[in-house]
Amino acid sequence: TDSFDFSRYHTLNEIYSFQDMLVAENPKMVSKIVIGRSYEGRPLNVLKFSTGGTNRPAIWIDTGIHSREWVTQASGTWFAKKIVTDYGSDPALTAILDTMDIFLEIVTNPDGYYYTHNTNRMWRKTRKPNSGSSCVGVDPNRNWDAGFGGAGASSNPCSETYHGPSAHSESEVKSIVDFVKSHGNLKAFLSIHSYSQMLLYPYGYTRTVAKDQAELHAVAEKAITDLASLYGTRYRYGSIITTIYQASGGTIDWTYNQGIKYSYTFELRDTGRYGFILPANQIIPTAKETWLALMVIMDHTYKNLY
Amino acid sequence: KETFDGHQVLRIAPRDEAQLALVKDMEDMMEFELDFWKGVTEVATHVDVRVPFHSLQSTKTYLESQDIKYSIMIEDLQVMLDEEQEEMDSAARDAEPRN
Repeated sequence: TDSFDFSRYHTLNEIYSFQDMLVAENPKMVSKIVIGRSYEGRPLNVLKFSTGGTNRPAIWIDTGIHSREWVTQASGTWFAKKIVTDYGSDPALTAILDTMDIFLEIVTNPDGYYYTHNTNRMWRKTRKPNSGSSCVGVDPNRNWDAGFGGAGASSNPCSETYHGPSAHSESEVKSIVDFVKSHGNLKAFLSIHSYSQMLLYPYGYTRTVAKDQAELHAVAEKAITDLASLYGTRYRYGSIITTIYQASGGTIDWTYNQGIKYSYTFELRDTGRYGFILPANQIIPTAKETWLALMVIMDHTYKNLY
Repeated sequence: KETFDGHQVLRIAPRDEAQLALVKDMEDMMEFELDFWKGVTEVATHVDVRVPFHSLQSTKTYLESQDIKYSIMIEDLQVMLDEEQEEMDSAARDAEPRN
């Protein structure tokens, strides 16, 4: 993977091959878990970074749940290599991995990602047909059992924010739900989207203030400050509902309600005028600045295990 | 493969809450087939929306009739996608092992 070109976008198969190569190169630290299958039967691969122990407290990172947001899967690939490169040389990451595990799902919506490469670059949702409608797919960030079906999601299968027929109806979502419940020791959950440069914490489906709001806000402030230190990319931060809009059935609302305190959603850059058609030459700068923020949250989690 | 010739991405800047609500109403205009890249949040934050070619005129008429300011963030989406694809193809060619 040293010769893997992180500065360009890759197909689904290229990312799958990268994952297998990284595991083969680092058999003592990296393993691949298939937590389920997508609707079209593709494996939902999660890379596990562990230096030992069993069921250690862990951090979850996912990218690509909205398939068209290519800079997130590309950043996730870069994060995977960064973890194996920095372990043993970066004291902060080494300390984290000597105590905790990291789980990284790079292509959280593989059917959608494949579809963006081969049929429709604008595709965002899953690819499961909706009975009674000619429109396909569910917004996997509206399908979680947290305020499911409430305001801030659509009941129209043709909408980009369609919540689906029921909570966890999408296998891409249900597989993570089952993994989180079976693991039972996740302490941070970081779900990465693009674009609009925001770092968000619960809640999105209700105006109720999260009980850990003060701490989540302080950690977010530190995270976006470190992020901005590299290239000056400015982020806004706060709870979903106060910072952007009401969104029901969202990932981190569910994970927070499961007791995973450090639950955050990132909305990565577009500092220019590209939206999520971010030019490939911005992949590495985006990944590098985001990593600084991730390290703040992971370091805080490690130092404040609960 | 679906193409997006003539699709534009408009960057809309609602001036106040009333205009924000008018932009929010556009989410329900299913016939326009609008794709909100950055949804309606607050007055200070712009809204980015992809507009298919067939509803460009009516969308712009709607905005202009309400005196809602907008700019064209992406003139022709397909041109940008073609550039992205070309970049991927050439990088993939470069990555192929030499004979």
